[in-house]
Amino acid sequence: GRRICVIGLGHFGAGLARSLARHCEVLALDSNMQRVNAIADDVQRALCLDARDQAALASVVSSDFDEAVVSIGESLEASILCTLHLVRIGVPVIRAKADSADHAAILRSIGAKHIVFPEEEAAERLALQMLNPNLLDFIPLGREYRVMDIVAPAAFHGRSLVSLKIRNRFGLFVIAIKRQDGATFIFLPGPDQVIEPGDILVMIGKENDILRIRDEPE
Amino acid sequence: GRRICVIGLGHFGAGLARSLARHCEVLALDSNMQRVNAIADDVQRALCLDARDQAALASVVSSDFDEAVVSIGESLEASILCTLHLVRIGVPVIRAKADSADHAAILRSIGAKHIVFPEEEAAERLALQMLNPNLLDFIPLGREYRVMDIVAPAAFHGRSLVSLKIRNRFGLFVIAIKRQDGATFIFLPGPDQVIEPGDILVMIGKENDILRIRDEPE
Ligand SMILES: Nc1ncnc2c1ncn2[C@@H]1O[C@H](COP(=O)(O)OP(=O)(O)OP(=O)(O)O)[C@@H](O)[C@H]1O
Ligand SMILES: Nc1ncnc2c1ncn2[C@@H]1O[C@H](COP(=O)(O)OP(=O)(O)OP(=O)(O)O)[C@@H](O)[C@H]1O
Repeated sequence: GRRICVIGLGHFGAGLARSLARHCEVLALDSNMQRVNAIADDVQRALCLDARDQAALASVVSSDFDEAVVSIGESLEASILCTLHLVRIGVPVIRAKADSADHAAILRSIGAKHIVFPEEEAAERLALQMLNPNLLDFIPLGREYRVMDIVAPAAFHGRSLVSLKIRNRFGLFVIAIKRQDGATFIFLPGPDQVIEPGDILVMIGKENDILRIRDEPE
Repeated sequence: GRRICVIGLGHFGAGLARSLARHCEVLALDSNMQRVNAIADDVQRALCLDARDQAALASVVSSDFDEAVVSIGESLEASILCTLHLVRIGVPVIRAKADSADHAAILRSIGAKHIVFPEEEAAERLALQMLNPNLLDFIPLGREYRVMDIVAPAAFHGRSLVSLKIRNRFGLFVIAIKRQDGATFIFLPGPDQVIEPGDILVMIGKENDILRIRDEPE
């Protein structure tokens, strides 16, 4: 499991911390005690501190962390300072939520590797769903079932679907395969279908099971 | 193209209005003139008005609209009133952004058909991507493929899935079976699964093929 720090527990940060905490070790930070308390039972560790204070931050976050996510909204200063501190502390991957293109440019220039625009991304997805009610991602199968595209792991290359026993071993189903050429699309591949390098498998199953495929040894 | 009204032009509402405007006729509304001006070039129509004012709203929105989206954030009162007005005006599908479970419950009880939690949804997706770098973002199978629930035709009762040869005869796949008791849910039913009267089959395939099953003779 990886160690991730989430700073700023608004709707986005709190939601992220909770989702990640199911599979990783999460440290959740916020300067608002109520928000820290509200999440304390759902993450591995939750602390109240001001992320603008580098000493305070450095006392709980180190370069041993795998990633940090800065999801401080309203205060541009706090969002930027916090990101800078994390870069200095040496956290290898930093993601930051941005409020505008300019905000994003500043965050990138000081070292945030990935910028997130949560509301805009959610808006784009809802637009897709509204424009195409057939969209598979929104199957009413229930929350724990997902449709996901996954790059075929190396362990699957050259193997037929039936030999991989995906349904028996993972409780999953490959609804389609998209090939690297971008044009080949195989719907409901048969059991003898051989998986090739670069294949994208469109899978249905429970989130945990789909993630287990990722951890398939080489 | 459909006619959609988006009320509340924060990050989510503005993003949604712009995405939809590429394919539909969008009316964008906000009580803040600056936000209306900022979006005016990107949507078909943008107006400044207070959504709590039913007369003002009714002068620009009617039951001829296909959908409305209420994406007013901070003001619970405005979000709830606006939703109520839209219900009275007779817009057939209303989606509303909610701030909390309680807010969502209120919106649903007054007639919002779909509730959106944009930041939480974006957080869940980012969590998935962080946990599985193999994961490509959801890509639809394409418009002609559908997921549909159909009531098992009488010709299927008492038959096992493998004996029905659904994949070979119809090019379809049964991803799940929902039983009449409302509680039994069988994901990825096996080939020996016997279909019972009242079963609902969750099928994936081309729309025409799924409809052929419905027309299966008794
Ligand atoms: N200096 C700081 N140190 C730590 N946390 C901070 C600091 N400044 C703000 N925060 C926290 O960041 C969190 C998110 O900020 P805010 O709620 O303003 O953002 P938001 O963009 O509205 O969030 P969301 O859209 O995710 O709900 C808040 O819980 C706030 O307490
Ligand atoms: N009575 C009202 N009539 C019309 N628009 C309104 C009304 N009240 C608020 N709004 C608008 O709703 C928009 C969204 O509200 P606000 O910015 O508070 O939400 P938010 O949740 O922070 O948005 P986002 O997260 O999408 O950025 C604002 O542009 C605001 O001007």
